[in-house]
Amino acid sequence: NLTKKFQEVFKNVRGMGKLTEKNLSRALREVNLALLEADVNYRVVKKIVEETKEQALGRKVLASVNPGQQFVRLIHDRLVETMTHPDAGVKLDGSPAVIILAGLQGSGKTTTAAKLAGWARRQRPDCRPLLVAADVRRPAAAGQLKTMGEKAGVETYADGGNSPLTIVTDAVNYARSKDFNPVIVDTAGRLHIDPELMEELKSLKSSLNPREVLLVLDAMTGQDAVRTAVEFDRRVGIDGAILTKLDGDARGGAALSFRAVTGKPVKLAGVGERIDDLQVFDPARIVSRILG
Amino acid sequence: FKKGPGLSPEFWEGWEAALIEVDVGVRQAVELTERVKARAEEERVDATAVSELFRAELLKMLQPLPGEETSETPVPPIVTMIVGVNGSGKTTAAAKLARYRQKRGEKVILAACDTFRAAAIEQLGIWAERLGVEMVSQKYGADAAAVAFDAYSAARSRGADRLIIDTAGRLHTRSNLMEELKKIARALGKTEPSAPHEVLLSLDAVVGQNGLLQARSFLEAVGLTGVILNKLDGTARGGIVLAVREELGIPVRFVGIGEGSDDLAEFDPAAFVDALLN
Ligand SMILES: Nc1nc2c(ncn2[C@@H]2O[C@H](COP(=O)(O)OP(=O)(O)OP(=O)(O)O)[C@@H](O)[C@H]2O)c(=O)[nH]1
Ligand SMILES: Nc1nc2c(ncn2[C@@H]2O[C@H](COP(=O)(O)OP(=O)(O)OP(=O)(O)O)[C@@H](O)[C@H]2O)c(=O)[nH]1
Ligand SMILES: [Mg+2]
Ligand SMILES: [Mg+2]
Repeated sequence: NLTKKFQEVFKNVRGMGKLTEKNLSRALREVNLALLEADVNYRVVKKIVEETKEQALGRKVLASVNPGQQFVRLIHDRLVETMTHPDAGVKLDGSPAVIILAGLQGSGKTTTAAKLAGWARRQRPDCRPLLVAADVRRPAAAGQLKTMGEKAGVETYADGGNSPLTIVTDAVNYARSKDFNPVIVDTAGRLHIDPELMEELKSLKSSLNPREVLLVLDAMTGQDAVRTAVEFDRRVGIDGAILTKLDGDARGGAALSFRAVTGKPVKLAGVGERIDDLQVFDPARIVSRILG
Repeated sequence: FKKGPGLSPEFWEGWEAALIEVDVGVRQAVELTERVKARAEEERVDATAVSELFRAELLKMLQPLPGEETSETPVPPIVTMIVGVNGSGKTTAAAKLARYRQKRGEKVILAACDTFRAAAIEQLGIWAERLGVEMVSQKYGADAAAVAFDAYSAARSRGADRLIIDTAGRLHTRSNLMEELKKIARALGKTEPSAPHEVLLSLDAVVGQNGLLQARSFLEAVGLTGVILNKLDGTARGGIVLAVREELGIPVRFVGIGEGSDDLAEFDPAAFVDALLN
């Protein structure tokens, strides 16, 4: 692990005086390696390592008894600070609050939509969420959402024959008339380079004026996470991300990449296939995981 | 020996970066760059020729090994099992493979062995209906191994050429789910010792280094004859398959390039390498 590696690097530094350029560069190479192996994007890593170098040199941080541990501390705290965001909660207030889930194919949107409905009910026991099956492309998508919705004790609005825009517009009117809140919209998986589908998402957002547009991102995503994040944010505008499948052993570097390139928060974490497997995102936990 | 103008440390670092950015992985990227650098210095090539060296080295890594293309023809039905983590594209790949075989005049039967996830059976059922292909399924909660067993008997008695088995997505870290997978493979082996004849790992092209861990676990659990690399129509390049090939010896058999039943192609190493390098 990284702490051990740093102990190795710094074991010739007897903790007195400043660290040297030489063992600092060795330590930074270890950080570089750890972050890349954790799937953090190459350019994001470069930036982090540069900033860490400046910080370490400027701070005489290693004039301590255990420089290796100190160095890990430095990186760890720095990354936790990066991952933390002042506004990382999911907004549920509105009449109704519309929350749109978007993302690449198979990232976990449909499952997460149902989980989010259940989560909303736990946060505000008096609210009645409505799920909207706006994925008209994938075979049995509406059925999947409906079944998951039942597990959360939440109703699903579906309408086989119409366009996503019509479905969601009708659903919001229905929600308003029957006092449902929030309205959670499940959309079809799409590639960020598909102009037609990105345009569809954009027009969905502009006509619904949603409280939240959340990118559902698979925790095992590699270097391409930055492309996805940038494109979804640039073309549509997103308020945050939900990182899924964190119950596996992917290091989750995509979370750091996402945060670094969009500046938006990761709000929630999917940690399993069951309806309750949704948690508030924990910056410290993901950093420990990324640093290995 | 004097280095050429294009071959500075920054130049080689640029190549390493390019490889890392397509998910080749740090270790592989460094090793490959070292290898090419050594060749470049030995052969005294300039910057433009380096690209060709990388291309050649990458192609070498993806070529089939001697004795790998054995074409023993088992008693029909030839059984293909599709495995992999959640959302990687298995069900759609099962449909695409069915279509691929169907176009070659083969009679295919699909088995819905995901008896767990919401609407999994309906999803495969819609594909089966679209393709005019039979599907064997039971109800949710049924034992996946029992469904596989039944599907084999049905495929056998109906004279099918191929049986394609869709399984539930599972994270390789869930040992109980990996045990279930072994059970499915054992059930097939009981009815026909050589089955399953093909076990394909469905990998999402966006997956990073975790793809190698996935491959290792699935290989250990049920053996893998190949990889289906899905969603290659996106921007991710799936470089992790190099490590899967290099370290585990598993070749890519097919690539998924879209959401339709025709969006499957046989793996073309040259095209794959070109995409990686661009
Ligand atoms: N282990 C685990 N599996 C998850 C998690 N979230 C979703 N899944 C699974 O991932 C797979 C894909 O989930 P879906 O909800 O169908 O994904 P999607 O984004 O709606 O897919 P498309 O609509 O096809 O784009 C399913 O097998 C889910 O059960 C999670 O946090 N952990
Ligand atoms: N763009 C693109 N999308 C794909 C490709 N293959 C599958 N998909 C999409 O990815 C999503 C997930 O596909 P599934 O076939 O349901 O994946 P799965 O592995 O069976 O999922 P689980 O059974 O839930 O684990 C669907 O929306 C598919 O249409 C591909 O090659 N390209
Ligand atoms: Mg979905
Ligand atoms: Mg499936």
